[in-house]
Amino acid sequence: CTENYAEIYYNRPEVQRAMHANHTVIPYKWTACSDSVFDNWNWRDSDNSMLPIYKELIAAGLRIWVYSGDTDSVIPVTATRFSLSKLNLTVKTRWYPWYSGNQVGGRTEVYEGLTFVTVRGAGHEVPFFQPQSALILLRSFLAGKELPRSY
Amino acid sequence: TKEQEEDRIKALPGQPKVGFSQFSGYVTVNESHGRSLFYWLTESSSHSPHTKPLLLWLNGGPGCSSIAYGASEEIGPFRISKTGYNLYLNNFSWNTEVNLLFLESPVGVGFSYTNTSSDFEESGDERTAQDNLIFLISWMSRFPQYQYRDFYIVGESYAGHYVPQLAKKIHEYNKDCKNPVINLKGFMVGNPEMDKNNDKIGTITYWWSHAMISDASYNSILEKCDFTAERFSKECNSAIYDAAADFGDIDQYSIYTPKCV
Repeated sequence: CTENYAEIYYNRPEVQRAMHANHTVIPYKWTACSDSVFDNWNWRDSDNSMLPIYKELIAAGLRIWVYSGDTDSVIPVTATRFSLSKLNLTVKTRWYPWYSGNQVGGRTEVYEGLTFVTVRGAGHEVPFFQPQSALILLRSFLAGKELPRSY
Repeated sequence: TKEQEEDRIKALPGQPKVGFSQFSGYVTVNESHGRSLFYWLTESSSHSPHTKPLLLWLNGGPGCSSIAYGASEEIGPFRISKTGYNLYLNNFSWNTEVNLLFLESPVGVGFSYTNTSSDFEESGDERTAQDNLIFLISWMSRFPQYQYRDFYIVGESYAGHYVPQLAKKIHEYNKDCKNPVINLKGFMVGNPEMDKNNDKIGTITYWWSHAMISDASYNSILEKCDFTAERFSKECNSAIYDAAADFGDIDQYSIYTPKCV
């Protein structure tokens, strides 16, 4: 329900003043998700597959990590695994459980050029549902290190 | 810079006392159309924010990359109370590790706006990536302390499009630049849209393997749907619609979480 709280907070004039927002008096309310942007989206300009870009950026040497909250059914973990499998990446570090505190945080596999991570018990918004695990994930990503194998 | 100081947030209504700086405001990405994107920077709460990387967060949608999700629900330092009148601290905020830059994008999302109404009808991946690159270049001239700083992009859902597309734009821009100021090191995406066909097959498989739909619904979708098609057939859409009735009243974004009434 937290989206509802944001709708109240960001529509308060004093909040908008403090944030230097809406000085042109936009003729619609602040909303978390814009239906009009979604409804008018130019889908012809939306590629069916992002995989060619991933390949290009892996080749360019960028650090690329993909994570998946495993209780999301909108873009679930199987969707991401099926898509990633089409990249035909070489496995560098085999699938293993990683730890968040004294619990399994999820599973991970490190490929050449890309790291895949699942986050146990997290829905679509991973840092919202599993904040501690998400912070561990961020630290490992920034450090370019594999996720912890033990607690 | 003077512009930077003008964007400084003294304090947000109802916020607890904090030891980090915040800035927010607009960056114009298209002068003639009057297209401006709204940003919110929460600097790192560490003792040395100037040594910490810059991380740009983008949400999905399309149409949902607003400060509600990344900033207020997920990785930002503040959570909003039930009444919508007070803020409290997120103990796991990512600004302990990085300087967090939230961007409301494209125009029409959150506080971002355009003076040209036709812009609303022309939003798409390409223009969003281009506008976001222009935003970053302009923003870094307003905040020169972040030029050459390690820079990462993170996002979720439809940001599986936004994030790699922006990364590619930056990569190409940097290749053409003698002295690139955007020091892109990498990106991370969560539950991302990556590949329509495989995403869809994987989704249907998840529904079945997590006992969300019946065998009959699963087989019906597999029989009637060709996810490689440009447009899904009526029969396919109908099979998916019928299968969704099996879900019951749940939150599809987190299948074991009670739905918000």
